[in-house]
Amino acid sequence: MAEIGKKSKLNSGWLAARSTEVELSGAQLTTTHPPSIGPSSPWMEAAVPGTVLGTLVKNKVVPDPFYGLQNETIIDIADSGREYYTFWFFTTFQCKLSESQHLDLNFRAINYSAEVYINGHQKVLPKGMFRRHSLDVSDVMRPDGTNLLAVLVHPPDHPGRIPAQGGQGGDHEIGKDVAAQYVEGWDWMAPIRDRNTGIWDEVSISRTGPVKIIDPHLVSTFFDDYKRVYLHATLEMQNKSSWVADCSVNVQVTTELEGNICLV
Amino acid sequence: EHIQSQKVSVPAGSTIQYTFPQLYFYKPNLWWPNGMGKQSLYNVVISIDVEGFGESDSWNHHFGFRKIESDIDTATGGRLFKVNGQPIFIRGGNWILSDGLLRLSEKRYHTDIKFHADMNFNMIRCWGGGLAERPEFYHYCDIYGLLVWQEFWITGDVDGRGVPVSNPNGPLDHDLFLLCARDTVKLLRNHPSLALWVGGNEQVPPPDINAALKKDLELHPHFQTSSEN
Repeated sequence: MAEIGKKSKLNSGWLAARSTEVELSGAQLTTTHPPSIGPSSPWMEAAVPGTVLGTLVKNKVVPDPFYGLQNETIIDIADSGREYYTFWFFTTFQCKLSESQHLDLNFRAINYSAEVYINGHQKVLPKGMFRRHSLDVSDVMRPDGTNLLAVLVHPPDHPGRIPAQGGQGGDHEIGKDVAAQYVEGWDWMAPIRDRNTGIWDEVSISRTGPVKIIDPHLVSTFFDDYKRVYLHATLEMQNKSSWVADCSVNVQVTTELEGNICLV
Repeated sequence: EHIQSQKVSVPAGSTIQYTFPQLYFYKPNLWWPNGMGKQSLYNVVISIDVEGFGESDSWNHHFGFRKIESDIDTATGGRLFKVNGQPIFIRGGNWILSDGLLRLSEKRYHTDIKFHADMNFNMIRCWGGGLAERPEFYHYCDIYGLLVWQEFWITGDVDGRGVPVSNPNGPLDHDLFLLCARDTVKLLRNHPSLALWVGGNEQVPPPDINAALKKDLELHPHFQTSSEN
C-alpha cells in the first residue's frame, strides 16, 4: 500500500493471455471471473514491465529471439495479424482509502494503446508509445481493499511487413506511428515480432490527499563565476476536492555529507 | 536558506502552476561530467500540506547544479560543448537500448552505464529509432557523470529517405508526436546528465514538428540573463 507521496510499483503478480483466447469481458475479469493459471487456462505469468514477446519468452512458449537464428521461428505480426499479439494483462493490488484521499493508477508507457478495467469500470488509454497515463481511480476502489486490474493492450496501428531482403525499418510502416522504429529490424537488429507491444514500462499506484503535485521543474542560474547560484522550482498543483485548498507548499534542499548525515 | 514554505490557495477542482521564490546558494558543489570532477547531487524535496488534512503529497529528486552550453563551430561544423564554463572534449558511446525485448532492469542500466564511465566516456547518445530512455537510465548517468544526447523518434531511413520515399511527412499524427515529446521532456528534464535534445537521427523532423520542438525547448528569456560573470 502506497504511503502519501510515495508510489508503489505494480511489477509482480501479473498474468497475461492472448485476447483471442479469452472469452470474458474486462468487466467480468475484474469482478466475477478473475483469471488464474491452470492446465486448460490460456493465462500465464506476465512480464510487466515488458512486452508480449517477453512474456512468451518468459513462459518458454517461444525461444529467446536473441540466440542463434531462433527469431526466425517466431511468427511475425505481419503474418499473424495484430490480434495474435493483442494481449490481456491482469493483476490485483491492495488499497484502502481514507476520507479525502485519492489513488492514481500510473502507467509510465504502453505500446501502443490500451483499455483499462478496474473493478468492473472501464477507462481507455489513448495511443502513443512514449507518454504517461495517470488515472484517478479513487471512486472505483473496493471497500475490502482488494482491487482487480485488467489491461487489454493493442499493438501499434502500423506494424508493417518485413521485406525478404530486410532493410532499415522494414517497409517503414512503423514510422507512421509514434513508436520505436527499430522494431521492424535494422542493420544491427532482427525484427521484433510483436513490435514491442506491451506494458513496457513501470506501472504504479500513488496515494495523495486533496492536492497532488504534478511534474515539478528545477532550473539553476549562475552568477559571479559560479559563486552566486539560484535554484528555481516550479510545479503544478491539482486540487481534486470540491473546496478551496489552503496549502503550505514546501521545498527543502539537502546534500548528503557522509552515510546518512545530511546538510540542510 | 535552503528551506522554504509558502502559502498557496488552490481553487476547487482546478490545477494551478506555482513557482517558488528562487533559492539562493553560495558556491554549491557543482555537478561535473565523468573525468572533470565530482558528480555532486543534492536532494530536492517538495511537499504540500493542506489545512485541515495534513500532508497531501510529496516529491523528491536528485538535482545537480551544472550549466551545459553547446553550439556549432563554424570552422569545423562540429558541436562544441562547455560544462560549467569549461570546454569539454566529448568521448561518446552510441546507445539504442539495453535489451530488444525491453527487459530494462535497473541492474542492467547500472552495469552498462558504469561500464561506459569506466571506459572513460563522458557522453551517451540515445538514437532516434529507439527509446527515449527511462528515468533509471538517467539516474545512473547522473551518478556516473555521463552526459546524455537524447533524440526524438525520427530516423532518415523510416522518415524521408528511400525509393519510394518513406513517410516524407514523418508520423501520421503530428499532435500525438508532440504530446509524447512534451511528456517525455517533463519526465526527464530534472536530470543533470540530460545535455541535448535532438529532433531525430540523420533527419530533420517535418517542419511543423521541428518548429514546435525548437520553440518549446527554447531557453526561457528569464534564464538568458544567467551568466558566469
